[in-house]
Amino acid sequence: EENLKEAPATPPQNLSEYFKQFLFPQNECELHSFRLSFSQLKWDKWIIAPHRYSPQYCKGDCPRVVGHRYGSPVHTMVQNIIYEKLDSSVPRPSCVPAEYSPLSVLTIEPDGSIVYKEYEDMIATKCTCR
Amino acid sequence: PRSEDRAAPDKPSGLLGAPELSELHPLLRLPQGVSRGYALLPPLLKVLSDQGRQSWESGTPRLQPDSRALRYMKRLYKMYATKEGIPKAHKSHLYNTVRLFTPCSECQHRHRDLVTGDLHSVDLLFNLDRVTALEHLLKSVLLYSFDTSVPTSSFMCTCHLSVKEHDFSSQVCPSVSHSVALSLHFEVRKRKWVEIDVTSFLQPLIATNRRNIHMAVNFTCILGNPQDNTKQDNLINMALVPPSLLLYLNDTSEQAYHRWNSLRHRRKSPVQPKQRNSLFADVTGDEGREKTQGKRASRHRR
Repeated sequence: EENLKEAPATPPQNLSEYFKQFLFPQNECELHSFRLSFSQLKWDKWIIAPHRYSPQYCKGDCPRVVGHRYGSPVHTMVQNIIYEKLDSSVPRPSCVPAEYSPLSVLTIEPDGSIVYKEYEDMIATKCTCR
Repeated sequence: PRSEDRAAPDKPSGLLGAPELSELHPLLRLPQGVSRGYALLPPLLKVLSDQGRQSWESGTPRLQPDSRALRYMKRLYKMYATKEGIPKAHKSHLYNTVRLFTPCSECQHRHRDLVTGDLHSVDLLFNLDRVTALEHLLKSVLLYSFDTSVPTSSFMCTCHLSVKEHDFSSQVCPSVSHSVALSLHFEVRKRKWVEIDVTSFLQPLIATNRRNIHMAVNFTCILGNPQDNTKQDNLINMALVPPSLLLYLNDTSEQAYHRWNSLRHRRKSPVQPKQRNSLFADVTGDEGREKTQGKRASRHRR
C-alpha cells in the first residue's frame, strides 16, 4: 500500500507512451530467406549440385534491450547507449549472422576431374546484434 | 553511402569472365573498377569465380568429365547431402572432400591375352594437380564401371596393380623402373560399379606429394563357366573401360566443413542469452532499474 501511495499513478493517456520505449521495432533484426540458383550466376557450368542454394541473410533494426533476445554481449548495449547519449556518429549495433550451417557442393574442376566438397559457414541460420 | 534496402555488396557476386558479367543481373555486378573486390571474395567464391575467369581468359574450353564418372559422383552426392545441399550427418565418414580423376589418355596400352584368360591390362596415368597440400588422403579406390545390361552370373576377378616411376627422359610414356604388384580378390555380382581399394598402395605416393601417378592394372577374371566363350567375349568388352581414381580426403583448410569440429564448437559456446552482469546495471543507473521494472511489466504483459 505504501508503494502505491509513493508511486504517482501514471495518467492513462501517457501509458502507451510509457510502454512505447519497450516495444520492439517493427522491422526487428531477424533471418530473411534468399534463394538463388547457380544458373542465375551462370555457374551451373561447373557447379553440378546443388541446383539451388539458400544462403539466407540477417536484416532489421536492433532493439535497445538486446541482451536476452540475441545473446548479445554487454558491449552491444554500451554501443547503443553511446550512439543515443554521447555520439551519434558511432553506429548503432548491427544485425549480423550468429550461426551458420555447411553446404555440400559438387563441381567440375578445370582439368575435367570432379570434386565433392563440404564447405563451412555457407548458410546463415541465426541472427544476432553486435 | 549505401541505402539500407539496396542489396548488400557482400551478396555472392561471381566475378566471371566479361561475357558472363554483362549478362549478370545488375544486383550481382560488383561496382565498376572494384577489381580489388576479387581479393576480398571468400575462398569458395574466389575458387569458383577463378574457374570462371580461368576458362574464359585462357580461352581453353573446360575439359568435360566422363559421363559415367559424372553419374557416379551425382549418386555419391545424393548419398552424402540433401537436395538443398546440407551434408547428411554421417557418423562414419571423416572425409569432407571426394575427388574423382579419370586417366590421361596418352598412356593407355590395351592388350588381352586370351590364353591366360586375361581380360585386359591397361597403363593408367593420373594427374593429381588438383589435390591441395591441406587435403589429407583417407582412402583411395579404383572405380570400374560395368555395363550390367549383359546377363552375367557371378564371377571372380583378380587384379594386379603395379606402379611405375615417372621417367622424365621418355617423351610420352615412362619406362617401368620398378613395379610393386598387389593382388586382390573380389567378386562381382551384377554390380554397375566395382571399387578396388588401393589406399595402402597409393598412400606413400600421395603422402610424398606425387602429382603424376602411373600404374598398370591387370585384370584376370575366372568366369562362372569358363567354357562358355560367348560370355567371355561379352565380359571382355564390358570391362575394357579404363577405371577412374577416387580419392577420399580430409580438407584441413579453414573454409572446409569439419563435422567433429562443428559438434565440439556447438557444445563449447552455444549462443545463449548472457546473464546481465552488474556492470550494465551500474552503467545505466536508475534507467537500468526502470528498464528491469519495465521488463518485468512487459514480461507480465507478454
